[in-house]
Amino acid sequence: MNIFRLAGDMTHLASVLVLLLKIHTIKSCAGISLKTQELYALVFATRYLDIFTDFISLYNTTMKLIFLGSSFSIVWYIRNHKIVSRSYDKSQDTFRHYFLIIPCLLLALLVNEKFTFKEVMWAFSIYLEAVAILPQLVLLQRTRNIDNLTGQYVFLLGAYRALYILNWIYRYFTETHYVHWITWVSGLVQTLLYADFFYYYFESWKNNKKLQLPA
Amino acid sequence: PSEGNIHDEL
Repeated sequence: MNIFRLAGDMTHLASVLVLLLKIHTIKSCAGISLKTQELYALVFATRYLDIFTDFISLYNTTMKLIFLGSSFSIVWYIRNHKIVSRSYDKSQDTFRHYFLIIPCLLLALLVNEKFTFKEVMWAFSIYLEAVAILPQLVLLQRTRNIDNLTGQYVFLLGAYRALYILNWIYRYFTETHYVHWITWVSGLVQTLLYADFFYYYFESWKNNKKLQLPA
Repeated sequence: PSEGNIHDEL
C-alpha cells in the first residue's frame, strides 16, 4: 500500500460519502444518473466475487464491503425511497445500459488474465468501470444547474482514478513483476473520460462561477 | 514473487 493508492481509495470513499450525504440529508438525487449507479453496483458485484475466497487484508475486505453496500443502497434509494426517488428525472437519464454492458462482456471474454469464470467477471468489471461514468457525464451535460454536491461527487470520482494511475507508476518502479495491462489501459481510458469535466470544473472554480458543461 | 491472479487493488 502506497500513499497514492491510499489517497485514491480515500477519494473514492469520499465520493461515495458525498453522494450518500446528498441522498440522506438533502433527500435528493437530482442530477445523479441511476444508470451509472446501477453500473457501479454491477461492477462491484462482479469484481468482488473473490471477497470470501481470497483474503488480502482486513482493509481490503472492509473496503469491498463498503463499496458493495453503498453502491447497492444508493441504487435502492434512487429507485425505491419515497422522497429521494421523486427527485430522479428518468426522462433525462436515457443512456442504455446494454450499450456498455454487452461490449464489455465480449471484451472480457476475449481479453482476460485467465479464462475462468472469476477472471472473466473481474476483467468485465474493470472494463465496465472504465465506461460506467458515461451516463452520468451525459446527464451532467443536460443539466442546466449542476449543484455543488453533484459536481464534487464527479470530481472526486475522477480524482480517484487519477491517483490510481500514480499508484501504478509507483508500483511499477518499486515492485518486481508488477505489470497489469488490463487495469492500466482501462484505467487510463477511464481517467481520460474525465478530462473534459475536469477542464470545466477547474474553469468554474477559478472564475468562481457555477459549473455548467457546454451542450 | 508472482502475484498470480490475486487482485489486491479495489
